[in-house]
Amino acid sequence: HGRGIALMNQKGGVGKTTTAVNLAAGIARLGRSTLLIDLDPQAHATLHLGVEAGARGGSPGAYELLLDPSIGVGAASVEARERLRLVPAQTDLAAIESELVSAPDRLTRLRAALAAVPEPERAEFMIIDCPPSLGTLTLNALAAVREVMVPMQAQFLALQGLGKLMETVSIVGRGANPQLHVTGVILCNHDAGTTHAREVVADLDAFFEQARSTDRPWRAARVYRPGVRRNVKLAEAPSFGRTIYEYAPGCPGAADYEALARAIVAEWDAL
Amino acid sequence: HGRGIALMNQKGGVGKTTTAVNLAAGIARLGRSTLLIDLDPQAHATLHLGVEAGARGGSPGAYELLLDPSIGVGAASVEARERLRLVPAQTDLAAIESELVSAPDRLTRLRAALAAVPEPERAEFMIIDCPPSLGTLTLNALAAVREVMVPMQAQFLALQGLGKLMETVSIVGRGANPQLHVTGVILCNHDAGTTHAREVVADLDAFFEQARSTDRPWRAARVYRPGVRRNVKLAEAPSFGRTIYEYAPGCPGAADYEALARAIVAEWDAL
Ligand SMILES: Nc1ncnc2c1ncn2[C@@H]1O[C@H](COP(=O)(O)OP(=O)(O)OP(=O)(O)O)[C@@H](O)[C@H]1O
Ligand SMILES: Nc1ncnc2c1ncn2[C@@H]1O[C@H](COP(=O)(O)OP(=O)(O)OP(=O)(O)O)[C@@H](O)[C@H]1O
Ligand SMILES: [Mg+2]
Ligand SMILES: [Mg+2]
Repeated sequence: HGRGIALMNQKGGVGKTTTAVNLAAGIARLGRSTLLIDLDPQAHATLHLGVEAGARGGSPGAYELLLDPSIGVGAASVEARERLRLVPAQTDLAAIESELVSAPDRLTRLRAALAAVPEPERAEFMIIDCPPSLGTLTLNALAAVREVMVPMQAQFLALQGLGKLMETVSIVGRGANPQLHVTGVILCNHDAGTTHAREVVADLDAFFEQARSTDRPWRAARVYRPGVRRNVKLAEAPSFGRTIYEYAPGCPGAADYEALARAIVAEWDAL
Repeated sequence: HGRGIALMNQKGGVGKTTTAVNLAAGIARLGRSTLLIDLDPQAHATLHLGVEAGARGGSPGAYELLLDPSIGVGAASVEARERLRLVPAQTDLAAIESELVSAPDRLTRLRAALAAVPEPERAEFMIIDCPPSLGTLTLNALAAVREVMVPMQAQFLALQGLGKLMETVSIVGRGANPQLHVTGVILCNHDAGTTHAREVVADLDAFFEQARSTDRPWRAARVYRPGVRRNVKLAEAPSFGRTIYEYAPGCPGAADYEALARAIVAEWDAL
């Protein structure tokens, strides 16, 4: 139906949330309807957009939606910006793993909720901000999308976690979601000038190249170029509850995420 | 006995491992016996030092030590550098939470192992590298030391997790370990030139100032100054299995971690 992307990386602090918010907002600003789902109990994407992280008894969000998909995505989301709806997260989400532990469909709750959205109400683009883990929340995201994109920093220790990430995608791809594949890596906080970053990117390129003639779910994946440069404006914007376009329109961070949004939309329109 | 420090922060990618390795190595290079314990299933500290992350059936490490403290810290550690012993981690550690779930002493396993070390064999300084979580492994670290230091980046979203971190320290401090306190924050990947960083540091200063006349376990805490500057050499060193002093002796990263090591030793000697 639409283009659904899970921004996933079990490593912390790599740029998932910064990318989720500014990519989703960037796509919405290009005139395309977008749904952003905050699946992280830290609720940083929710905070970043200046939306209240849900309190128990308040308006429903990701927690309520996973506990009872029948309440509907519409009821569990708010209009965060023009053409951008947000399913907010809340700290209660941390309890989801234990609360759903005996539910046979605990990994496809989000998929069920999205499947129930009437066609006219569906957003064209969907972005899911995952927590830094490979647990129930991330697995719900992986079952609910066709695509995975991996925000990461071009650093040696960041490469170490990739194997486990790809293995998780493979498991879901062989089981609950045969359509699932890795579309690419988004280089965040990128310092293209250093030899180290270039070497890590070369490693990534080679890793994807080797998969080209296989049946691995990353066989068509690539590193998106250029990366998103390090720009302190991107770290400041969340403290004002603003997207980078609202906070510092001309800055490198805004330019880089707008370029990424254009690329994501252009790829989709080309199909 | 000695100075025991847990480097803790449930937020990922903030500099725990980079600090653990280079601080421990820095202290050892000042002539002081040091024990570094890698409690992270990612085993990045172990990798950083060029030591094999333990394979099942190989020489014992943190996993075996937590499963059976009686094997002894000596048997579960290797001489990683002169005056620096390392208890290596291994991916098996990820299973510790479930394997110990019904053990009544599951949170004091590490403390028991350290208490059993004969006086002459004890290191003067001990550093524990914690995983990015507040689970069984981190709680074992908190029960085994007197001091917590929090590596973090001076960014808005990094401040959001501090409340939960402090609450966890309080809980352990009221329960298993009354001596536990937060000594300070170590600013990693620090960009002292930006207004944003200065504002976040000012927030941290104020947070600790407000606790001064209370009985909170961070009432004597402070932000260590100066921070550790961003320096790509620090990200490159682990890919060679080297400390920063071996990899790039003159660089800013080496200077900053050496200065921190000197400060940590000087504080101890002043008591
Ligand atoms: N390109 C960039 N330039 C400067 N700062 C950045 C950039 N990208 C992200 N940051 C900052 O780095 C920190 C980590 O980024 P972010 O929160 O997006 O990572 P994350 O992967 O979502 O983390 P978590 O695993 O905790 O969810 C944040 O403080 C963010 O503001
Ligand atoms: N001062 C610095 N300058 C440049 N790079 C740094 C600096 N400190 C840390 N890094 C790099 O940032 C990344 C994250 O650092 P590190 O692994 O020490 O964080 P961590 O808190 O231990 O992460 P985790 O939560 O995954 O254990 C690593 O690739 C590391 O090499
Ligand atoms: Mg995030
Ligand atoms: Mg680490």
